[in-house]
Amino acid sequence: PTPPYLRWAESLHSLLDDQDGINLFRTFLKQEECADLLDFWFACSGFRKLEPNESNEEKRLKLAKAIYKKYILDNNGIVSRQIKPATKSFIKDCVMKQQIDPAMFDQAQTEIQRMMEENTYPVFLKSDIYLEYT
Amino acid sequence: IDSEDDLLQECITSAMPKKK
Repeated sequence: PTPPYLRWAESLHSLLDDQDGINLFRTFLKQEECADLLDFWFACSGFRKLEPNESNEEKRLKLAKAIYKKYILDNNGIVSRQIKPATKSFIKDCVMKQQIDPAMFDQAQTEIQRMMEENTYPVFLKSDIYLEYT
Repeated sequence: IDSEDDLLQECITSAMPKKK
Protein backbone atom coordinates (compact mmCIF):
# COMPACT_ATOMS: atom_id res chain seq x y z
CA PRO A 1 0.00 0.00 0.00
CA THR A 2 1.04 3.60 -0.64
CA PRO A 3 2.52 5.21 2.48
CA PRO A 4 0.43 8.15 3.73
CA TYR A 5 3.14 10.74 3.07
CA LEU A 6 3.17 9.85 -0.64
CA ARG A 7 -0.59 10.26 -0.82
CA TRP A 8 -0.21 13.72 0.72
CA ALA A 9 1.65 14.75 -2.42
CA GLU A 10 -1.26 13.77 -4.70
CA SER A 11 -3.54 16.65 -3.84
CA LEU A 12 -4.33 19.14 -1.11
CA HIS A 13 -7.45 17.13 -0.34
CA SER A 14 -5.54 13.93 0.29
CA LEU A 15 -3.26 15.86 2.64
CA LEU A 16 -6.21 17.38 4.50
CA ASP A 17 -7.87 13.99 4.75
CA ASP A 18 -5.14 12.63 7.01
CA GLN A 19 -4.59 13.69 10.59
CA ASP A 20 -0.79 13.32 10.48
CA GLY A 21 -0.73 15.20 7.18
CA ILE A 22 -2.74 18.05 8.68
CA ASN A 23 -0.44 18.22 11.70
CA LEU A 24 2.69 18.39 9.56
CA PHE A 25 1.17 20.93 7.15
CA ARG A 26 0.07 23.03 10.12
CA THR A 27 3.58 22.95 11.63
CA PHE A 28 4.91 24.18 8.28
CA LEU A 29 2.29 26.93 7.99
CA LYS A 30 3.00 28.03 11.54
CA GLN A 31 6.65 28.51 10.60
CA GLU A 32 5.50 30.64 7.69
CA GLU A 33 3.11 32.48 10.00
CA CYS A 34 0.04 31.52 8.03
CA ALA A 35 -1.55 28.69 10.03
CA ASP A 36 -4.75 30.77 10.10
CA LEU A 37 -5.33 29.79 6.46
CA LEU A 38 -5.73 26.17 7.48
CA ASP A 39 -7.75 26.92 10.61
CA PHE A 40 -10.11 29.09 8.60
CA TRP A 41 -10.53 26.36 5.97
CA PHE A 42 -11.53 23.84 8.64
CA ALA A 43 -13.72 26.37 10.46
CA CYS A 44 -15.70 26.87 7.23
CA SER A 45 -16.15 23.10 6.83
CA GLY A 46 -17.20 22.73 10.47
CA PHE A 47 -19.66 25.61 10.17
CA ARG A 48 -21.27 24.07 7.09
CA LYS A 49 -21.75 20.79 8.97
CA LEU A 50 -23.88 22.45 11.67
CA GLU A 51 -27.44 21.82 10.60
CA PRO A 52 -29.78 24.77 10.97
CA ASN A 53 -32.46 24.01 13.55
CA GLU A 54 -34.10 25.78 16.45
CA SER A 55 -31.83 24.32 19.11
CA ASN A 56 -28.56 25.56 17.62
CA GLU A 57 -29.65 28.85 16.08
CA GLU A 58 -27.85 30.85 18.75
CA LYS A 59 -24.71 28.75 18.48
CA ARG A 60 -24.58 29.18 14.69
CA LEU A 61 -24.95 32.93 14.96
CA LYS A 62 -22.27 33.11 17.63
CA LEU A 63 -19.95 30.93 15.57
CA ALA A 64 -20.51 32.90 12.35
CA LYS A 65 -19.67 36.09 14.26
CA ALA A 66 -16.57 34.48 15.79
CA ILE A 67 -15.28 33.32 12.38
CA TYR A 68 -15.99 36.75 10.88
CA LYS A 69 -14.29 38.57 13.73
CA LYS A 70 -11.21 36.39 13.90
CA TYR A 71 -10.41 35.89 10.22
CA ILE A 72 -12.24 38.45 8.08
CA LEU A 73 -12.78 41.69 9.97
CA ASP A 74 -9.08 42.60 10.25
CA ASN A 75 -8.07 43.57 6.71
CA ASN A 76 -4.40 42.96 7.52
CA GLY A 77 -4.94 39.36 8.60
CA ILE A 78 -3.48 36.65 6.38
CA VAL A 79 -6.92 35.18 5.62
CA SER A 80 -8.62 38.51 5.04
CA ARG A 81 -5.92 39.63 2.59
CA GLN A 82 -6.60 36.57 0.40
CA ILE A 83 -10.37 37.01 0.22
CA LYS A 84 -11.98 39.22 -2.43
CA PRO A 85 -13.63 42.42 -1.16
CA ALA A 86 -17.00 41.35 -2.59
CA THR A 87 -16.82 38.06 -0.72
CA LYS A 88 -15.95 39.86 2.50
CA SER A 89 -18.84 42.29 2.22
CA PHE A 90 -21.22 39.42 1.46
CA ILE A 91 -20.18 37.71 4.72
CA LYS A 92 -20.35 40.98 6.64
CA ASP A 93 -23.92 41.50 5.37
CA CYS A 94 -24.94 37.99 6.43
CA VAL A 95 -23.56 38.58 9.93
CA MET A 96 -25.05 42.08 10.32
CA LYS A 97 -28.49 41.01 9.10
CA GLN A 98 -28.19 37.77 11.07
CA GLN A 99 -28.91 35.79 7.92
CA ILE A 100 -26.93 32.76 8.91
CA ASP A 101 -26.72 30.26 6.06
CA PRO A 102 -24.65 27.04 6.12
CA ALA A 103 -23.07 28.08 2.80
CA MET A 104 -22.24 31.68 3.78
CA PHE A 105 -18.48 30.97 4.02
CA ASP A 106 -18.27 28.68 0.97
CA GLN A 107 -16.96 31.27 -1.47
CA ALA A 108 -14.35 32.52 1.03
CA GLN A 109 -13.28 28.94 1.71
CA THR A 110 -12.87 28.32 -2.03
CA GLU A 111 -10.69 31.41 -2.38
CA ILE A 112 -8.46 30.33 0.52
CA GLN A 113 -8.31 26.78 -0.82
CA ARG A 114 -7.23 28.00 -4.26
CA MET A 115 -4.54 30.11 -2.62
CA MET A 116 -3.23 27.10 -0.67
CA GLU A 117 -3.32 24.88 -3.78
CA GLU A 118 -1.37 27.39 -5.84
CA ASN A 119 0.98 28.63 -3.18
CA THR A 120 1.50 27.13 0.27
CA TYR A 121 0.79 23.48 -0.65
CA PRO A 122 3.40 23.18 -3.45
CA VAL A 123 5.92 25.03 -1.26
CA PHE A 124 5.16 22.61 1.57
CA LEU A 125 5.91 19.62 -0.69
CA LYS A 126 9.38 21.04 -1.33
CA SER A 127 9.98 22.11 2.26
CA ASP A 128 12.58 20.61 4.60
CA ILE A 129 9.84 19.74 7.02
CA TYR A 130 8.12 17.46 4.47
CA LEU A 131 11.29 16.07 2.94
CA GLU A 132 12.67 15.20 6.37
CA TYR A 133 9.43 13.47 7.23
CA THR A 134 9.59 11.33 4.13
CA ILE B 1 -21.17 29.30 28.31
CA ASP B 2 -18.53 28.64 25.66
CA SER B 3 -16.17 31.46 24.90
CA GLU B 4 -15.81 32.43 21.25
CA ASP B 5 -12.41 30.78 21.05
CA ASP B 6 -13.69 27.49 22.47
CA LEU B 7 -16.57 27.54 20.02
CA LEU B 8 -14.22 28.21 17.13
CA GLN B 9 -11.80 25.49 18.22
CA GLU B 10 -14.64 22.99 18.58
CA CYS B 11 -15.83 23.89 15.08
CA ILE B 12 -12.35 23.44 13.57
CA THR B 13 -11.87 20.09 15.30
CA SER B 14 -15.29 18.85 14.19
CA ALA B 15 -14.25 19.25 10.56
CA MET B 16 -11.00 17.30 10.86
CA PRO B 17 -10.78 13.62 9.92
CA LYS B 18 -10.81 11.20 12.80
CA LYS B 19 -7.65 9.20 13.54
CA LYS B 20 -7.63 6.00 11.46
